[in-house]
Amino acid sequence: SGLTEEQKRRIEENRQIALARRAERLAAQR
Amino acid sequence: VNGLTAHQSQVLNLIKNCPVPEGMSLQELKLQLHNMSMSTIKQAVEFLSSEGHIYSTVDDDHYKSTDAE
Repeated sequence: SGLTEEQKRRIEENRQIALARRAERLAAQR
Repeated sequence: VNGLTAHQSQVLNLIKNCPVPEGMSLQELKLQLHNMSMSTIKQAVEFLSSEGHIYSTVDDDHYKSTDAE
């Protein structure tokens, strides 16, 4: 892909944050 | 079904189906969602982001879905 390593790292970091947030919201709904 | 409004679901589906590594830009969303204003799209993006459905990628204008691989 045309992304730099730095961009890939940032994207993966944001993905992990979003996944954690999503799990948190799902747990709160139960 | 998933607790999202029709607008939020539309935005999420487009982001989910975007194959580009940096995700979908707000401008591309606007081009495809003729029925929605930019402020409505931004509101949906903000909500989806706060719920962890999507996340920003290379900048605050590009988003990917946590469902996509």
